[in-house]
Amino acid sequence: TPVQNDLDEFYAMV
Amino acid sequence: MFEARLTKGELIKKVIEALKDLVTEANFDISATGIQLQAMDSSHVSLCALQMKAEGFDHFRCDRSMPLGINLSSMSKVLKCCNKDDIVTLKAEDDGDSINFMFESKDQDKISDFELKLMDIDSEHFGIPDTDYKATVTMSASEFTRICNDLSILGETVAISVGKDGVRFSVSGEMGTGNMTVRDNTSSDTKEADRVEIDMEEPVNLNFALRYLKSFAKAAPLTDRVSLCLSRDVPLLVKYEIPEFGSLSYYLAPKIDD
Repeated sequence: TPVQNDLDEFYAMV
Repeated sequence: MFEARLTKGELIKKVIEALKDLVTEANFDISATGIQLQAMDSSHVSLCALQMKAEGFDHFRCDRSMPLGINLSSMSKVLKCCNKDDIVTLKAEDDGDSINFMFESKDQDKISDFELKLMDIDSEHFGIPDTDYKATVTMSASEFTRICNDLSILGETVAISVGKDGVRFSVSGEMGTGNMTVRDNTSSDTKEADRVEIDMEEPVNLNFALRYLKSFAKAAPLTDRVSLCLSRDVPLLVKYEIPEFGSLSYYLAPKIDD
């Protein structure tokens, strides 16, 4: 089953 | 002083309906160019980005850029008092702690006003890199809503694959499996609203949680068209352009095979 990624891996807070 | 007046007040109502499932409270960043909002849902799986251009309003004045922290469920309750054809005016003082909503009926025979307390919300701004998406599908917004709702009876995860035959949405669950394929129909006589345009540089196949896509689809009443932008291993962009007003974009992290 695929596992949900979160967005923090992709978008850093600026 | 901030003041914005919108004859098509219903748009504000629709925007909030399209956000409130995912975001409970957020800063509306107001400036001379318009209103922006960026917020992740509480589990940091999806991000909403709203843009409302100053020119999209009938009157827009913002003397000082500032964030207006608002609880969206309270705002949605206030907007329930706004009728379909009402003119909406939003007002806030520069150093005030509230925002004022005024709803005027088209014939000016009923005027309501509400005041909501503003909240201090930690600003969250994320750097979303410019992405050269490998596949972009533009289709009817209501058709996309239908696909998400229909497939969610079978499972929680949808595989979206864009290939030369079109875009396929597949779900499998305990009950069974389901597939819906939508093909590019730009070469036929299909009416504008039902057009499916597929722009693909390379095939893409990604998994996403249907629950979030169903929440994004709440933006469909805002516009006729939706774009899905995909690239391998990057978040999906689901974009609703609102003609002459702005846009509402959603980003969703993919599900990755364990």
